[in-house]
Amino acid sequence: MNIFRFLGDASHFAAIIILVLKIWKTRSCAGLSGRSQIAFAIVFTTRYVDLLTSYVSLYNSLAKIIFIFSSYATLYLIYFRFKATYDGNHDTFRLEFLLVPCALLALIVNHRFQVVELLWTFSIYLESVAILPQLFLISKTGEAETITSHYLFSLGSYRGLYILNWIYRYYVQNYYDLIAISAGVLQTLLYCDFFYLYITRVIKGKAFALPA
Amino acid sequence: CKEPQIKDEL
Repeated sequence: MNIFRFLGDASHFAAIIILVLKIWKTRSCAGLSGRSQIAFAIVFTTRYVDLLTSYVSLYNSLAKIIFIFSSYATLYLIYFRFKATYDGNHDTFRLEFLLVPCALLALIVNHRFQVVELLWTFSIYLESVAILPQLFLISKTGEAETITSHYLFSLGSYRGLYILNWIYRYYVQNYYDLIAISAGVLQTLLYCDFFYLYITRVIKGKAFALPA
Repeated sequence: CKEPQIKDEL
């Protein structure tokens, strides 16, 4: 565990806490894409089936359990507990446009044609684009609550920090995984536009709104 | 593709 990965994981945990806090404190999931959250639940479920087959560390197992549990808890909050506040009319991105290509790509580009490995590969590809329904929702409404923008900033930073971790591991441990790296770079690139607006608006105390 | 390594990342 190097400093970049630690900060990346911390950022990921922070994102999840901010998300749950936003829903709980405002008693509302307005502005959140349930479809992105469904995608994240699928990502964690398919990636962490290895909880049953391989043990890395207590930290690793606990983190996996927390990610899986929190993703389903978030779905419960959006689709059941605070369903009345869910912005379903604007959350219209078709998830199958992400699921199908990611599944096909995982079947074609993978390290080994084996169930657990294919599920891991699929989850890596899906995670890289899972935020698209959320960004699509914001582009439709043209705005995001400040706390939602903090959530997105944390979530976007996490994979960006993982890229630094991969660079570090390449040089120090001669370890690299091209599938994780290319998907991670794409994932981070998708946030760039958001990062720009976050830094130029939210940090300066303004509301997050798309330029007219 | 190269052999998969142990997946120690999240």
